[in-house]
Amino acid sequence: MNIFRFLGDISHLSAIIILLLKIWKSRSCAGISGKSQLLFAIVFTTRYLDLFTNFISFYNTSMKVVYVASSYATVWMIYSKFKATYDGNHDTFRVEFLIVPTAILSFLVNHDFTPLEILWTFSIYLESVAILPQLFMVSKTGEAETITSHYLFALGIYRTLYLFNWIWRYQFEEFFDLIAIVAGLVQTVLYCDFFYLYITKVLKGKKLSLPA
Amino acid sequence: ELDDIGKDEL
Repeated sequence: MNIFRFLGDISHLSAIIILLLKIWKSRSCAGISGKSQLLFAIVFTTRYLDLFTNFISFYNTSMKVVYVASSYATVWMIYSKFKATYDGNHDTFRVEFLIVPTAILSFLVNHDFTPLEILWTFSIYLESVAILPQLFMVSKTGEAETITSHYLFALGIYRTLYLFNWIWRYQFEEFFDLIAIVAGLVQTVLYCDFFYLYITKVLKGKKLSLPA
Repeated sequence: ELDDIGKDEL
């Protein structure tokens, strides 16, 4: 464990908590893409299948349980509990264009042709593009609530910090995983536009508005 | 091998 990975996990956890609280407290999922949350639930499910078979540490197991539980709770709130507030008309990104290519790619490019490894690889590829429906929805509605932009910032920063974690691990542990690094780079690049708007607007107290 | 270490990440 190193500081970058720890801060990354904290940032990821806080993004998940921010979103859960926003929906629960405001009893509304307006402006939130249910499709992205569905993709995240798939990402965690396919990545943490070894949750019960491969104990690494209490921290690792407990974080995995929290991630999986909270992603399902978020999907449940969007599609069931508060579905009346779900803005389906603006959440129109075709997720099959994300799931199919990443699934095919995980069969072609992986470290080991075994079910667990292919599912892990699929989850890494899918995570790198899972935020697209949400970013697409924000660009369609032309703006996002401030709390939603904080959620997106925390979520984007988590993988950016993981990039530094991989530099650290390459330097000091002679470890690197090219699949995770390339997917992490793609994931971070997708946020760049949003990072720019967040830093130039939201941090100055303005509302986040994307050129529609 | 190397790759197994990676699986300690979330």
